[in-house]
Amino acid sequence: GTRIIYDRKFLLDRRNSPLAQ
Amino acid sequence: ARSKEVVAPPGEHPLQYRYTFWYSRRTPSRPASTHNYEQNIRQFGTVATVEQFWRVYSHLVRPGDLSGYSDFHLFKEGIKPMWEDDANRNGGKWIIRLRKGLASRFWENIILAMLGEQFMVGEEICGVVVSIRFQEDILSIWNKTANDQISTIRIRDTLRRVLNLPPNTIMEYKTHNDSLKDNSSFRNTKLTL
Repeated sequence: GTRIIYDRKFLLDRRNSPLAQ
Repeated sequence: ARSKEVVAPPGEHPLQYRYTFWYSRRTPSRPASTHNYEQNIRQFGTVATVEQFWRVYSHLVRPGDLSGYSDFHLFKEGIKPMWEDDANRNGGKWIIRLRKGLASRFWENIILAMLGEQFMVGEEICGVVVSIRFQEDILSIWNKTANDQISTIRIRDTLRRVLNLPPNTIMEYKTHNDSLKDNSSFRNTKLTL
């Protein structure tokens, strides 16, 4: 199946999302 | 049953695997037996999405600010960070020794590489550990099959890239079987440049 791949920048950008608070 | 509690809420970004955080601490003068290791290790959260990960991680003490003899572990859900676990029995780990002051940054970078599936070794990765000690700190990444050379070399090379390690960094590998034999995580390792 397909793998869910995220690069470092994508992951770091999610840190400030309201969903991550 | 625990898995069902950890679902991806709408709008959040699912991870390829669910991961569980663990913390352990022990008195260095006491020899580590399997029994007291298991007593001293606690899990404190499982995450299934990028956003859930940040919610847990952002509240943690940075490993570089921990004192004494402690370890943070982030392992795939269902795999205990113990040599004897079925997923680890035939495995081993890469070890990177860090001088004091670097652990927090390297820990974050190795985690992001694992959660983002940067290693490209199928199901091989079991988890990562940061071990806070007195003289140095140690980062480890555990994989399932110690004698799978293609995977272990790929893990090593990915580590060099994602951690931006200088080319002369010494990388050490130790099988969990050897750790069980000499009852030690970081002694008698195989060195490669």
